[in-house]
Amino acid sequence: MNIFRIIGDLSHLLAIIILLRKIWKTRSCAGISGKSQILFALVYTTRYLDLVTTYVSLYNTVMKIIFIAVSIATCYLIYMKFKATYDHNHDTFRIEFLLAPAVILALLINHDFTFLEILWTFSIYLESVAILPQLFMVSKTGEAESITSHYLFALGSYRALYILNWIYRYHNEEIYDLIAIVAGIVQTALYCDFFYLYITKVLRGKKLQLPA
Amino acid sequence: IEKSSTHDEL
Repeated sequence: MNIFRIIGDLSHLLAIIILLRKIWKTRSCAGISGKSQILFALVYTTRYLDLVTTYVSLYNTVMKIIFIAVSIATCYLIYMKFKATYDHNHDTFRIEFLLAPAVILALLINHDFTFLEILWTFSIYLESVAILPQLFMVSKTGEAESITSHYLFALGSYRALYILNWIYRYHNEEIYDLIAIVAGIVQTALYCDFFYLYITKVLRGKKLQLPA
Repeated sequence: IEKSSTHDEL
């Protein structure tokens, strides 16, 4: 474990807590892409099935359970409890265009052609593009509430910090995982324009307005 | 693809 991964995991945890709290407190999921949340729930449930087979550490197990529980609870709030506030009209990204390539790529490029390994690989590929429906929705509505942009910043930072973690591990432990690294770079790249807007606007107290 | 670690990351 290293500082980059710890801060990355905490940033990830912060992001999903911010989102769940925002929906719960405002009793509304306006501006939130339910499709992205479904993809994230799928990412964690497919990646963390190894909860039942391998024990890495208490930290690892607790965090996996939290990620699965919070992501499913967020989907429940969006699609059940506060369904009336779900913005169907702006959450229109076709997620089948993300799921199909992730499945195909996981079957073609993986470390091991076993059930759990294919699911893990699918989860890694899917996570790299899972935020697209949310970013698409923000671009369609032309703006995002500041709490949503804090969520996106924390979520984007987590994988950016993981890249530093992978550099650290390659340098210090001679460990690397090309699939996770390439997908993580793609995932972080997707946030770049958001990061720019967040730093130049939101941190100056302005609303996150995308050029319509 | 080769890899040199088990999946010990989140």
